Amino acid sequence: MNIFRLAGDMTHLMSVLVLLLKIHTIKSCAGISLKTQELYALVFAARYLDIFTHYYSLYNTVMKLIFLGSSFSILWYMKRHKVVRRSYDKDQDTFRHHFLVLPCLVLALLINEKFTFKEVMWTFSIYLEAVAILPQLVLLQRTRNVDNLTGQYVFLLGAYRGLYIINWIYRYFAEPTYSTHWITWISGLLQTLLYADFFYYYINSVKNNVRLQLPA
Amino acid sequence: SSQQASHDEL
Repeated sequence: MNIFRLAGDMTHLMSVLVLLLKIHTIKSCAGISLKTQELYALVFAARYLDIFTHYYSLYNTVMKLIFLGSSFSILWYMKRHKVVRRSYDKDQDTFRHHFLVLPCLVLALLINEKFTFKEVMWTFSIYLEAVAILPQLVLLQRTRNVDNLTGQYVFLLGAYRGLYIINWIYRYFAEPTYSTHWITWISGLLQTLLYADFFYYYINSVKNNVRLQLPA
Repeated sequence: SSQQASHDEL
C-alpha cells in the first residue's frame, strides 16, 4: 500500500461520506443522479464478489463493506425515504443508464484476463465504473447551479481516480511483481478524463470563491 | 499472481 493508493481510497471514502452527510442531515438529494448511484451499487456488487472467498487484508474487507453498505443505503434513501425521495430531480435525471450496462457486459465477455465468472464480473465492474459518472455529469450540466456538497462529491470522486493513476505508475516502478494491467489502466484513464471539464469549472469556482456554475 | 495484484485494489 503506497501513499497515493491510500490517498485515493480516502478521497473515495470522503466522497461517499459527503454524499451521505448531505442526504442524512439536509434530508435532500437534489442534484444527485439516482442513475449514477444505481450504477455504482452495481459496480461494487459485481467487483466485490470475492469479499467472503478471498482474504487480502482487514483494510480491504472493511473498505469493501463500507462501499457496499454506503452505496446501497444511498439508494435506499433516494428511493424509499419519505422526505429525501421528494427532493430527487427525477425529470432532469433522464440519462438512459441501462444502455451503459449491456455494452460493458459484452466488452467484459470479450476482453478480460481470464474467462471465469468472477473475473468477467470483475472486468465488467471496471468498465462500468469508467462510465458510471456520466448520468451525474449530465444532471449537473442541466441544473447548472451546483450546490457546494454536490460539487465536492463529484470533485472528490475525480480526485480518487486521478490518485489511482499515480498509484499505478508508482506500483509499476516500485513493485517487482506488479505487471501491466491494460484493462484497469485504460478504463481508469478514460474515467479520469471524463472529469476534466468538470474539474476546470470546479477549480475556477473555488479560486474565484463563487458558486459552481456549469455552461449550458 | 499478477491477477491478484490488480484485484487487491478497491
